[in-house]
Parts: sequence; structure tokens; C-alpha cells
Amino acid sequence: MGAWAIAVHGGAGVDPMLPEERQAAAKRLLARCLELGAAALRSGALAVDVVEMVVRELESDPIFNSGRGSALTARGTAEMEASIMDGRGRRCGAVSGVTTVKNPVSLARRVMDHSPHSYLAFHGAEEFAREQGLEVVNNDYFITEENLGMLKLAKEANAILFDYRVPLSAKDSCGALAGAAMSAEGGLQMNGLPISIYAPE
Amino acid sequence: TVGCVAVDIGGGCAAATSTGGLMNKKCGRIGDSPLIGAGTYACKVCAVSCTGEGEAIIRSTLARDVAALMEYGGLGLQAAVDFAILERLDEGKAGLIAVSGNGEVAYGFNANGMFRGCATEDGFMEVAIWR
Repeated sequence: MGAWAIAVHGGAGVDPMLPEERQAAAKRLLARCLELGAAALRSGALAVDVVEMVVRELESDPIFNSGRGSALTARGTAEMEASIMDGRGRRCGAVSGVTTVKNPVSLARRVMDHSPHSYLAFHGAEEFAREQGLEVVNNDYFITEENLGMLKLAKEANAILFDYRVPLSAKDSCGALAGAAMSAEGGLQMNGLPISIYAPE
Repeated sequence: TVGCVAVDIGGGCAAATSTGGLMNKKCGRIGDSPLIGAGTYACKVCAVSCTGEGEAIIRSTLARDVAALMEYGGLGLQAAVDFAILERLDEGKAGLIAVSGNGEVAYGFNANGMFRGCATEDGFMEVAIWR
């Protein structure tokens, strides 16, 4: 018997001025998911079952950019993607362009376990989800007010915001504060926007 | 983007990644998260989940690179993660989490922070954002 281990992530690149409460909320979610996964591993669960379970939890909470709380397309819709891989036998499954599947990672798991393929996308992935009886919801389940605000900001800046969020309050302060922040951060930018307007992730 | 990697008591490794992608992206844009070998990879040696600038992760086949550095290059887990993040991303900004088949856990990022957490059987547990 070997030793178990687990790691989770919620995105890379963080606004250095992210409000403390937002940081704490993100850490609480990560800690809860870590505990969930560790308990399962401790009781002998398989790694592939654990990673699916943990990512489902993360998809269901709007704090990070996946599932509920996903970043939005230029049309204001959620279009999600996910993948899973089992090191035992290097089996894998992936989906892209899913818009109604509540937990994309579970659809990726079904592709791995119940299809002859490794990767299904868009309407093919949506059809397969219904064949498999996975839970489907309206696309607006995934859309949060916060992300609608961020999309508006991105359109105003004519930029693609990279996997990040902008706290609504920061949006108001985007101008002067961002400017000040820019000088404070030595002009550090991400996708054409000062890093200071980025938030969790 | 969110991700999880795990190694179980039987030594099996697995990885999963899920994302909404980029804000204001074109419809139909595919990032690194669903691409096996780029945003996600697992084999007997390790399991990796990546996050960050998708296009940079795809170009560098980041997740598979970590496994290849261990398989072919004989590097340990943290050394492979560090090399991939520091040497293979060109100008891109990204981060990743990884476990090895013998119970190790590692992470690396060249962005200014990464939401992450890790735990091992011997009681180590960490949840952090910054360096």
C-alpha cells in the first residue's frame, strides 16, 4: 500500500488587492474540498472517483470559474469544458462547448467510461449527456450577476479577460484606482488590463 | 478554472480540470482544460492539472511535459513541475498542481498567485493563494 495525496486549484493569477473576505471565502471552499477528497482517499476510494467528486463540488460553487460562475462568452452565455484522466491505463475523457450540463466533469467521466471516444464537443457532447441521463439545466444556471458585470467591463475594454474575475467594487474603481495601482505595480498588466482589476483567479 | 489531482493508497493517479474559459471569449473557443496532455494528464508516474493562459499551456503541452520530464528525464515531481513552469511557458502565465505515484504532492506557478490546497497522508495540509 502506498501513501495517498491530493491537491486542488481554483485558478492562477490573483488581484493583489483582492478583498480579504473574498480571499477567505475562496480558501474556505478549497479547504472544504480538500477535506472531502482526503476523507475519501483515507477510506480507500480510487483517485479517479475522488478527483471527479472534488471537481463537481468546485463546479457547483460560483466562487471559481467553472460550472456555476463560469466566465461568459462574448454572447453572454456559459460554454464550458472539462477533462479527466485515470493514470491507471491512461484512460481519459474530455468535453467542450457544453451549455446545459450541470457538472461538465461528470460528462467527461462518462465519455471515458461509456463511450468509445476520448473527446466529445458541442451538440455531440450535449446529446451524449442526455443519453447518459446526466442532470441538465438552463444555461442561466451558470450565469451570475458578478460575471455579467465582468463581461460588461471586458467589452468596454475590448479585451478578453483571462480566467479572472473583477470584484464589482473594483469595477467602479477601475479608472483612478487601477491607474494608481498600475503605477504601484510597475505597470503589471494582464490581457491589456492592469492586474489590479483582476480578482480571484 | 478548477482542478484536482489525487493518488490513492493503491498508487493510482488521476487528474480532472473544469473551466468556463475566458471572459468575453468567442463562442467555440477551446482552451487547454479539455486537452489531454495540455491542461490535464495522468499516468502511472503522476497526475497534473493546469490553469492559466490556455494558449500558452497548449503550446507547451504543459501537463504531459511534467510527466515526460519524470518518465524520460528522471526528474522528481517538484523538479519536473519547476522546470515545466519556469522553462516551458515562454511568455505565458500559468500554474499547476501535481501528485506522484508514490504519494508526493507539488505545485508551481509563475503568475502572482494561485488558489491552491494540498494534503498528504502523513498529515501535511496547506491552503494558500500567494507565494
